[in-house]
Amino acid sequence: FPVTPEAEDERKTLELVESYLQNFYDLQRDHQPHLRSKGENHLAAKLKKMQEFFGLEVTGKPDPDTLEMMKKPRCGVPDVGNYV
Amino acid sequence: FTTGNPKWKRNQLTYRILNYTPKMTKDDVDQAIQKALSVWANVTPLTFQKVEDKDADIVISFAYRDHQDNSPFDGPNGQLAHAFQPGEGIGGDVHLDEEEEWTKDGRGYNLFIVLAHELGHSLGLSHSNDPGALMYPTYSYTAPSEFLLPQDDIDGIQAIYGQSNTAVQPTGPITPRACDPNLTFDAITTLRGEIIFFKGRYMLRKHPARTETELNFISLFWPKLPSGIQAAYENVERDEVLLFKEDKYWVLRGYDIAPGYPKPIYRLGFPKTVRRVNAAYSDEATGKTYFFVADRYWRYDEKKRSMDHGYPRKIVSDFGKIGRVDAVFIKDGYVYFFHGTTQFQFDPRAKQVVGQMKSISWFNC
Repeated sequence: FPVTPEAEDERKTLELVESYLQNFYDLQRDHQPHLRSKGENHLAAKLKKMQEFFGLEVTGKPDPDTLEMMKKPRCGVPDVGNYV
Repeated sequence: FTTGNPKWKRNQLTYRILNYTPKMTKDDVDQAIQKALSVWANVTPLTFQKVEDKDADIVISFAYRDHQDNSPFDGPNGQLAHAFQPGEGIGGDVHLDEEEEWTKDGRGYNLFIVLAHELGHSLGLSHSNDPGALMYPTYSYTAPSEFLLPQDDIDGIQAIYGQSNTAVQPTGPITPRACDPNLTFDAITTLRGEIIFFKGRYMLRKHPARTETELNFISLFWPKLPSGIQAAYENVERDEVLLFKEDKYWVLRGYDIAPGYPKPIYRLGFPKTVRRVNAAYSDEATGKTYFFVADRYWRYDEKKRSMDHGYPRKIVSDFGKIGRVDAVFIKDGYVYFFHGTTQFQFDPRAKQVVGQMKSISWFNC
């Protein structure tokens, strides 16, 4: 079946969130599918860290304010961890 | 600070410009780099010497997509640049994404601002979560001529390299925090139902329907407006906001600065002896606008578009002991005067002060 627009949007949002957290909040890239549920907790934990850093409401969910912040042009150096 | 506290072992550092972007003249790039280096040199004992054709501590280059440092760029916007903490080889180097629209002004991305940020990393700083800091991760434009290194960044870099050798230690702007009880304002106005509080290069935006207060750079909304707005008022009928600084004023029509501004305040009928306006508000009910200058005030008729006769008058004669007015706005029929951290609620019908609050009473602290 063609992907519904909502599902497509959701997939893009998840991609944006994962890539942002991988780039700037040290979210590991290689999640095993069977650890899906663990992966989601892991992602929510990193998302909370990002929301905390930017003084956003710490929801662990990609709410509009969080997505807006993720879309802002920025420096490529991570906000946490080393960059060597 | 960066994990492990990396720093350069000596204060005399070298830098090299590996290549240039075709989007700016070579001179403009050189100037942006020199100005960005001086931002840090001015507040520390660090010195930066340019070298050509040999290795340097800090190598500045424009790079495209995957440029062999395991951190590929992502095309226009998104990631603008990155830099590496102090160390051998790639350590200290700055890479700028060639696909960005690099400029020397407010269009695209200002090379000076981005470089100054990245050089902070080259010297050992990481990101700050102070939204007004240079080392805040997201890009925000400040006119290079108006740029002052924020205190947060000065504190950070001096903790690594110590203070500058100058007799007078430089200080920088501190980011206003809505619930700081010592917060004072430069100017305040309503704008289409919201209240805008001006402070330095910032504006605090309060929407009656939202609990939190939004802090932004003035330049985020109006790049042509200077920082340090001194007075502002909304003419609701004309859907305009007038903003004042020194002897000039700008008009905001809707959300855009009207063309042809700034204009001299003398067009409104001020005598040449007036050099600046401290505060202003416009009463929609009467069509009268009040301008406060030192201990006096003028009244302006918005319909006749000229000053009323018999002015200026002493503030104390008609508004009571509210002292010098830093900022003022009118809302729901009451006038709110700000003097330092004190706010007076004035009833124009009863012609008297009916309440006194803290300056930050609007921020749900």
